[in-house]
Amino acid sequence: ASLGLEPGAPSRARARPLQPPRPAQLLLLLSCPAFRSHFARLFGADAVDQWHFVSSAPDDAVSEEEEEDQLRALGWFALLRVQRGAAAEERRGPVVTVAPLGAVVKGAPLLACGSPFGAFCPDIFLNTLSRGVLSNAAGPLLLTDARCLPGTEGGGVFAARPAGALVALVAAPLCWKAREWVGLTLLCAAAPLLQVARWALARLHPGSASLSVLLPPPDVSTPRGLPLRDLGPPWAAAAVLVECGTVWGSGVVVAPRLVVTCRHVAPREAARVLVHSATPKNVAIWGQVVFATQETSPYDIAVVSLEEELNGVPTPVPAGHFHEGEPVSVVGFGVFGQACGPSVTSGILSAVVRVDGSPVMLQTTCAVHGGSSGGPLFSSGSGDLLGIVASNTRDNNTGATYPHLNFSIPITVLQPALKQYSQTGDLGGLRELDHTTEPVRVVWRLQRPLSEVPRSKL
Amino acid sequence: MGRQWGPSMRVAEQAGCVVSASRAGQPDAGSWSCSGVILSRNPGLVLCHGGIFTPFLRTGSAALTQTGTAFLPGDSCSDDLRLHVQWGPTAASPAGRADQELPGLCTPQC
Repeated sequence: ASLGLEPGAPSRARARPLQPPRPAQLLLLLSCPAFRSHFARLFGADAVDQWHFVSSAPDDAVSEEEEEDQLRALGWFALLRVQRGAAAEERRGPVVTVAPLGAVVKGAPLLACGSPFGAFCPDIFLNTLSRGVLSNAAGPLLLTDARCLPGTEGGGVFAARPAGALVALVAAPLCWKAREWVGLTLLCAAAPLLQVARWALARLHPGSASLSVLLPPPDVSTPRGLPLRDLGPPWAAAAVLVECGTVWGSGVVVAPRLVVTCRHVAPREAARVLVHSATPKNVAIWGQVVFATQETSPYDIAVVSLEEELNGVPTPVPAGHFHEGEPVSVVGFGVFGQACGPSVTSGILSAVVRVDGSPVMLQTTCAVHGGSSGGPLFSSGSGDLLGIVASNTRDNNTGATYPHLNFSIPITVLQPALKQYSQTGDLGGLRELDHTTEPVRVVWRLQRPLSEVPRSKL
Repeated sequence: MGRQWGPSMRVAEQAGCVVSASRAGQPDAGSWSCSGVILSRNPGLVLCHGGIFTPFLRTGSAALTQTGTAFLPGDSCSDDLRLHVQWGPTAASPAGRADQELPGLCTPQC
C-alpha cells in the first residue's frame, strides 16, 4: 500500500481541483474466464520462461505470499456503485461506449488512461495518458506497448477508432520475462468483462436488474467477432517465425520463396529450417539456409530459400530512404513465439547511423524482445520495409536489458544483394556482406577507436 | 497528441477515476488503491481492478482461483471495507469551472 514516495512541497498545492472522494459500495468482483485460460496457457507454470507481474523490479523485496496474491487477483476486476452526489452530477448519463471484442485490430493505436501510484497525489497523477498500439491478442487477453505504471491497474484503454470506445482495462502494467522488463502492458478486454457483470448482476440482484441494463452495451456500429489473427496492417503479414533446430526467431518474407532472418537464428548454411506464417493462414514450410554471414561480419544476416511459395503473404516494399523521427513498427515473434502470433510494437526511428553517408544501422524506440531478431522494421506510415531487427541492448555491467533501444540492419544494405540473388541465384552480392569496412564494424561493435573514447568526468 | 486523439482523450479523462480501499476505523492499517473507469454517472457505476480487494476477502485470495468462478458477490469482502472513488473535474461541474479560473500549475522538484 505504501509507495515510499514523498510528495515534495510544491505538489501539496493542488495542481487541479478534483471532486471530493465519494463513498462507494462493492457490487461484485468479476473475471473473464477466457482471459484466465489464455493467461494460464501463455504465462502459466508450463511456460518456459518465468513471468512476473509484480509492480516492482524482480530484485525488489516482495514476499512470495504477496506475489502469489497479486497473481491470483491479476485477472479480477470490481464493479462499484458510487453514492449519490450533487444533482448536477447525477444528471450525466453513460460515460463510455464499449468496443466489441475483436473490433480493434493488432497494430491499431490505443490510448491508456490511468493514475500512476493509484491514490497517491491524484491532483498530479490522476488520468495520466499513454499512447501505444494493440501489440498482440489472445481472445480477451490483450497486450499494448503503451507504457503504464504501478497504480494504473484498472485504468481504461481507449481506441482512436471507434473514437473513445473503451477497449480494455489494465490488468498488469508491468511484465517481466526471465527477469527482463518486457515493456508491454497486459490488458483484459472490456466487452467480455461487462458481459459477465450483466449476467452476475441479474443473478445476484434480481430485484435490481435495471443496474445491468445500465451498463454500457457494446458499440454495434463496429464489426464484432472477427478473428484477430487475420487482421492488422497488411505489411505485418510479411513477418514469419523461423525455427532452426532448438533455436527460433523471426524473419521477413522478401520474395515468395525467400526469407531474411538473423545469422544467430539460422547460423549454418545448408541447414534446414521451418518457416511458420501466421497470416493469412497458419502454414509451415521447410526451407534451407542458402547464405549466412560469417561470425566476423557485423551484419547478422541469413537468407532462407523456401521449398514452396508462401501464398497470400504480401512482399514488402523496401525503403530507399530513412527519416529520423518517423513513426515505425517492429513485427516479431518475441515474447510468445508461436503461442500467440507476432507482436506489433510501435515507436519512432530514433537514429540513423551512417558511414560515408550510407546508413549502416537503424535505432528505434519500439519495444524489442528476445525472439524478435530477424523480424521486420516497417515505416508505420508507408508500410515500407526499413530494416531487419538484429538486437536490443543489454548493459553487461548491470545485466539490465533495454527493450526500447534496439538496432536494425538497414534494408538498403541488403536490397541490391537480395535482388541479385532473387533474379540470378548469384550469392556474390550477399558474400560482400562478409567484407565490410572497419568503420562499419566499429559501429556495430558499439565501440569507437580507443583514441576517441570519451572520458567520464564523474 | 494528434488530432485523431481529441475525442478519445476527452472520453478517457471524463471516465478515469481512482479507487481507494481501507478498513473502517483503522487508518493506520493503510489503504489500497488503483485506477478505474466510470461506466455511468447515473447511477454511478465504476469498474476498477480487483487486486485492491484481496486483503479484504473473507476466505483469502484462494477464493479467486476456484475453477469456473467468474464472479464473487460484494459480501465476499469483510464488512469493514470502505471504498472511495475520486475523479477529476467534469465539464459541467463547478470544480471544472474553477479549474479554468485558477491556474493551479506547480513544478515539483525532480
